[in-house]
Amino acid sequence: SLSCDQNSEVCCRKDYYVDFRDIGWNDWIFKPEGYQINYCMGECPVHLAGTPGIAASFHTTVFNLVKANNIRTAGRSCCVPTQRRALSLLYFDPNSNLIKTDIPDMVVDACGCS
Amino acid sequence: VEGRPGCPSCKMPPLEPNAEKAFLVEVAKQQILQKLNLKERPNITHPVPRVAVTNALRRLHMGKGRPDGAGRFSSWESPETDKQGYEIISFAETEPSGLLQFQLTHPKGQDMHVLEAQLWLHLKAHQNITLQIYLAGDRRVALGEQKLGSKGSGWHPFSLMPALQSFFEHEEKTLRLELECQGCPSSAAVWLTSAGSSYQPFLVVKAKVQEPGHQVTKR
Repeated sequence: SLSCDQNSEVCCRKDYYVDFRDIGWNDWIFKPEGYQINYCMGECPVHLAGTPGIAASFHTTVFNLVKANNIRTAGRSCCVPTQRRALSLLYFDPNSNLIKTDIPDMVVDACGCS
Repeated sequence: VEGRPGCPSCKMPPLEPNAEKAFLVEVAKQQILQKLNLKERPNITHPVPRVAVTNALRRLHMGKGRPDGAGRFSSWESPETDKQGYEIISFAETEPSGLLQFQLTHPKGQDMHVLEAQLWLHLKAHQNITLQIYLAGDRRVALGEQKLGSKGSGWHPFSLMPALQSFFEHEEKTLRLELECQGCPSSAAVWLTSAGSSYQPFLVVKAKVQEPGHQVTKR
């Protein structure tokens, strides 16, 4: 997956990190110290449609059928997350109990056209 | 901002860097609160001493008494289900009578199925003793007992399941445990390291979210 830079127009992953200390959340969130809130942005031109995202998504068979039968596709593919991982949080609840949980699909690791 | 290309996908005009930062911080806050079923960030009115937290995490990390011996505060992607799981450490408030009181919180709107509940106590050096744990109340309920050989001071885990399962099925918040020790000097203060220090007793509950109406079937 491409990481976005100043000039990229193509589908890429834009990295952004929110430090809990900066937003005053470090008193109730014990670990981690911040949240990597990446997101996907960019164009998915036709020649890129399906790269690399489709390979990782469940549309593969449909897309292959479309290609095999020369069906003209209307519309374009979109730049979406193709790989995500959980965010493990250790935080205090209002009763000062320490709670550990894994929130699935919270961190975007890769983007692609799908 | 004039002159800078807008968002290639949605054609939204570019944001001022500060505006983008504020926007993303707000999105991050909303996402985390929503996934934790919280309307707003908790206000911590009685912070737990950091040393007690570190002690408890170190205890769990060393895996003493963990049934699976994994020895870590494990991450919870349980293979059978991708249901979100919780591991809760609740620190005891010790009443003058020696009762241990825990303030437990039920995640709103979610049925929890408790898999494990362990009470951790730091005991002083002792000879052969038998420790009994009760659910306090008008009619106290025996939760279990454990014989301990003579040993130096240290942490001991006591499993409270399945006896405690019924407590978790009611949305009660306050859990009060009564301890009795056969073979110990009479007052708990003599054999239980005092709660005010970094050896605060704590309760570890391992639970997972259960579909509403989901029946737990015995295999």
